[in-house]
Amino acid sequence: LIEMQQVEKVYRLGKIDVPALCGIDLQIEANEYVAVMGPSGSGKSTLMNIVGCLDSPTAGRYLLDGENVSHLSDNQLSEIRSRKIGFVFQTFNLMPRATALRNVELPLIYAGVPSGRRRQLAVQALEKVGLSDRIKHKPSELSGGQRQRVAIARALVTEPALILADEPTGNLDSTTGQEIMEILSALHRAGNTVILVTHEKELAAQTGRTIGLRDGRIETQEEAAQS
Amino acid sequence: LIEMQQVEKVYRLGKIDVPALCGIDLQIEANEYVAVMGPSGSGKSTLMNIVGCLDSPTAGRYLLDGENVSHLSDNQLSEIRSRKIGFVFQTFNLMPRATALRNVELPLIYAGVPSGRRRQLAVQALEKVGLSDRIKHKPSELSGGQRQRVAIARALVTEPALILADEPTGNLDSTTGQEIMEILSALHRAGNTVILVTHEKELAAQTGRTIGLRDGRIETQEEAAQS
Ligand SMILES: Nc1ncnc2c1ncn2[C@@H]1O[C@H](COP(=O)(O)OP(=O)(O)OP(=O)(O)O)[C@@H](O)[C@H]1O
Ligand SMILES: Nc1ncnc2c1ncn2[C@@H]1O[C@H](COP(=O)(O)OP(=O)(O)OP(=O)(O)O)[C@@H](O)[C@H]1O
Ligand SMILES: [Mg+2]
Ligand SMILES: [Mg+2]
Repeated sequence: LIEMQQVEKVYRLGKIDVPALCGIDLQIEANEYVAVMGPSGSGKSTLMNIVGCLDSPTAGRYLLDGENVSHLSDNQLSEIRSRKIGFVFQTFNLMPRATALRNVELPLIYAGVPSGRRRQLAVQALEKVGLSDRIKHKPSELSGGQRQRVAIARALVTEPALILADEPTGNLDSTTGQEIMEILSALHRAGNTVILVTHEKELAAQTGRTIGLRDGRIETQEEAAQS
Repeated sequence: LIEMQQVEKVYRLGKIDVPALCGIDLQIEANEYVAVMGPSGSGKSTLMNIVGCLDSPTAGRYLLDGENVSHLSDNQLSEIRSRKIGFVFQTFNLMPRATALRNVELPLIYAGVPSGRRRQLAVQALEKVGLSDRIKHKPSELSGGQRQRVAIARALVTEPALILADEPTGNLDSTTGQEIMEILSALHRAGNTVILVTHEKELAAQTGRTIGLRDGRIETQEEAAQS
């Protein structure tokens, strides 16, 4: 499903170049469950942004489902994203003036789902993450962990084939975090591909393979013992 | 230092009342190191906002350093905050158009520190959290964990007597998270009061006492074995 060949990403800030990814070679098959770990600043979110077509590499080739997506326009990338990819952002990226329900409906609006069906799916997704009693609340009226769960519901509501979850449990207590992991595991068992950035080894151990990043390079790859 | 007597907080949203804190009785002495844990939505950030004079209780009494601060004006609360309290927000609350350096200088500007001294202190604070090479970057040019560390530097730069850290390591890998904990422990050893919200028992175990919240109430209080 995902093939990266010597992908690089350099952020250019005026005179300064910040290398975030350096020579990434990576393959992820459909229906894999992969964790990505590494120190702060090692390139995890940058990698996720490229995998998820939110950004393009500076150099190298990225094939998604056999298609070279390295140099597509924003519109083309946006079209791929909306069809194939659910994204749980590290910073949630919720619309601050919209309710939780509206935020979760958003991918369905883009997908052209009719209003009644759309509302039903969004309510179900919010129930799944334990937020039935918060659907009319705006992000500013929610706790940190509740906002994170709205972001998770929004990523999952279209049942995308590829789910990218960047630190989806960082703001959650262990019990709630484990509930989220069970949702992600169920999606993987149902045939979807899941890539999870996490700092917690216990969560990475629940996936099939862990990729270790450091300073923009893949440092380690470990198959999980149980999978 | 901190005394709360039957403190309540109810958020009013049109017709809906959301009880976030219900009958909190709490005492924290000067120079204590206290952790607060609990499920998502249990009231931790709400409690921190009241302790830190960012919000007022709906009912009950809150005495800070012997002064009843339950019913002060915004200006009065702001004055107390700027003199006494450093806050690491769960959502960082960085100024998006300002550099990391500028963000960290902000409390010093409010405190009237001269420009040269201000810059020196801000650079030192950023070095302390491992961000020497990022001082001119804006929040959008930083990783999640780097933004969190800017927020930490900003909270500590005035060396406040009371430090409130709401999930300061949620976006950090274990090594970087432990470095932050060592900074907080050093501040406690230096005589300051530190209150830490965390989901991680390993981090709570490094403090002197852990308060467990659930549904807006204090459910448990445990002294740490090592302190
Ligand atoms: N501004 C607000 N308006 C309305 N309700 C709010 C507001 N802030 C918090 N709440 C509600 O109050 C309750 C407590 O929220 P709080 O942010 O204190 O929880 P928390 O323990 O910090 O949770 P988390 O671990 O998810 O950050 C939650 O049910 C939340 O939905
Ligand atoms: N928009 C940007 N502009 C400039 N530099 C950036 C930008 N985004 C990230 N960087 C830099 O690129 C490097 C990798 O960032 P990235 O966000 O991928 O790290 P990360 O592994 O996700 O870190 P964290 O665990 O802290 O979230 C960092 O050094 C960061 O400062
Ligand atoms: Mg990141
Ligand atoms: Mg909170």
